[in-house]
Amino acid sequence: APRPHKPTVVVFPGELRTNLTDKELAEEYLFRYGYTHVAELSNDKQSLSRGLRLLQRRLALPETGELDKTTLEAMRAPRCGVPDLGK
Amino acid sequence: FQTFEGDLKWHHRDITYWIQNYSEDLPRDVIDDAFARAFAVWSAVTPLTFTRVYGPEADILIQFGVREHGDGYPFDGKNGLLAHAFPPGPGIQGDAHFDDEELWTLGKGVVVPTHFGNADGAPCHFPFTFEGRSYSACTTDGRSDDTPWCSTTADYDTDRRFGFCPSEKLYTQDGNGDGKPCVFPFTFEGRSYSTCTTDGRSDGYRWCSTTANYDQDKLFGFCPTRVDSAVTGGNSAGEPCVFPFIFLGKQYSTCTREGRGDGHLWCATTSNFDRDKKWGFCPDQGYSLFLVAAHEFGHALGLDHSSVPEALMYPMYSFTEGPPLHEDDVKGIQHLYGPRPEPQPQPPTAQPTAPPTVCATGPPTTRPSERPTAGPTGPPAAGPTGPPTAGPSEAPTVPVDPAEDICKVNIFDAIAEIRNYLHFFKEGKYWRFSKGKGRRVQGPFLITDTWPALPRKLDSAFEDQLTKKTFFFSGRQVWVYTGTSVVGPRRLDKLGLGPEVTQVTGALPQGGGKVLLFSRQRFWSFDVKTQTVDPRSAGSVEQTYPGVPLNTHDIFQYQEKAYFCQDRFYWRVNSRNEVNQVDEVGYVTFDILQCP
Repeated sequence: APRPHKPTVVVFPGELRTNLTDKELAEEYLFRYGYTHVAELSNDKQSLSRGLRLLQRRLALPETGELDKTTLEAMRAPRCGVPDLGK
Repeated sequence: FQTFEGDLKWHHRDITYWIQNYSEDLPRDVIDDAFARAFAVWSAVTPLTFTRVYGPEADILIQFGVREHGDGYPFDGKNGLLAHAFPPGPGIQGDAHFDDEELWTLGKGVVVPTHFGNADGAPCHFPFTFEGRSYSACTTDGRSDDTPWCSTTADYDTDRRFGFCPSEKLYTQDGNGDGKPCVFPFTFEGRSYSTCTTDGRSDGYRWCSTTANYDQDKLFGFCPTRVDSAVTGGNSAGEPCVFPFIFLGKQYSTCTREGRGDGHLWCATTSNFDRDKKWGFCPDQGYSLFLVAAHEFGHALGLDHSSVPEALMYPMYSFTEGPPLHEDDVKGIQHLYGPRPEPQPQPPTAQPTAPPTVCATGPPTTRPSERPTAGPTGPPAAGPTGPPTAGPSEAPTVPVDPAEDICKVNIFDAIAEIRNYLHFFKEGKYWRFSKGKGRRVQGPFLITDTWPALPRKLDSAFEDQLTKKTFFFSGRQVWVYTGTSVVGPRRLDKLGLGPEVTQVTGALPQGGGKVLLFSRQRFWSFDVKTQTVDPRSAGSVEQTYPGVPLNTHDIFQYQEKAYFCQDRFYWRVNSRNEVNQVDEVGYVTFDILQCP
């Protein structure tokens, strides 16, 4: 059977936020919408998991603390720009 | 539900809003209507009222912007972040901003109003079938004059309903070319152009010359946006796709998802993306401006995001055609403002005197080719076969609740002298006022009780003394009542007013069957008998009525004097000795209605 060709991903000029990794997307999202603060941004798994758990609870998603498919889909959904937490 | 820290809320009930600018994705009247309905979602369950004003003093300022738009919270291009708003308070607080790199629709694809044709301005229906083929954009197929058209029903082959799509071949907007269509080719800085261009501008708006030589004549206009085929986002928003185009050496003759990880369809706006790198996203369902606005206005009233996925205040967008408010939203907003007061029962009051009526069983008065048809805003007009309406029925003359007290209305939709009464129209209701009767105000009455065919929101009205015909204007539609008999809605085109006239803001009868019709800063002489304007009679308010503001939203004549209204004020113009002179400025409610 024909093998599906590997999709080529292109950088489109003028577009912001191109080709972020899932982790980069998550970190940027958690910070933008008030789930983590600059001080907490660090590489340890704990801080990311803490932020994810907060988000999952706030958005009524399954609370796994993991960057799972459901959470990633939620982060890619069109939404309002007002932060979910904080002032 | 969540509110903002400290229960931030408005401490007055009559909230005002100002639509500061517009997206080009939707006709302006559709944008106005979407915002009005979004506010109505909240006024239906609270004591709050929302009134549109035309200046920065408004509580809620509504703005479309892209990327960094002045508040330090930049938008992020297409999709992702759609809009944001600030909690109640002074200054930027309470304002709502919308990302203009999104495609704003009513949630079900682009809204393309049509011109001419036989569909009375109804919007395009996408997809539609023509000669067995399906179209999801306007097309020039089947025409030799290359003018884009569309069907206004799903099947042109059977229904034969069509209209022409916005096109620079039909008209231009603003500029100084008087709305005339583009002339191609035209010469600009010695170069020949056979399409619209953004050359020579830094704001990216597409324009053309309305004569063959711009260098010589300096006459131009802006090209209508072809939302059905223009791309959004990317780096050439507003441009049409070019098919076929080359991408990574391969040829594409439709929009594609190739090269993207997010699944969005895109196209190139030149024939070779590999060389020119010009692109944008193809039209899709877009985002419902009504739903996103209702959500943002929830923030502007003091609600924070909810954790209930079905709630309007949940942060993620999802399209619904049902009522947008969830129980959680209602609890939240009533926590801040309380419920909407129920109207108090009132004792019956005396019947107001009825205007003369025409026998309702007479034949239809319209010519067959002018039979009233369903306009985009409403069902077929009741016409003479409807029940006779002997004036307002049962409406009390004592206000039902404070919100209906005429003295609480800041700005009226329209004001007109009809049957020697000054009528004040507002949101589906009207009051009658006569100086002669000791300045007594009667009403409110329901507009539809007296004039069943009329929409809720009017722009202006006038009565012709000779024929006793009363003309009502709303958007690009006009209704003519003779007693209870009505002709309309008809489009302003039938009166000879071109598509660039988006509304009639006022009328000044001149006697002898002539009336000046106003649209913002311009006016034309209208012949009541032929019901057409004289295109050569166009005049400028600024030149003819010096001293009145240029952005008046209502103009009417009362006891031989002209009144120009802006916000809560009026400028009265006296035309003695052929010289127009402002002889009084005052408040509509205090100085005309003598409100306390």
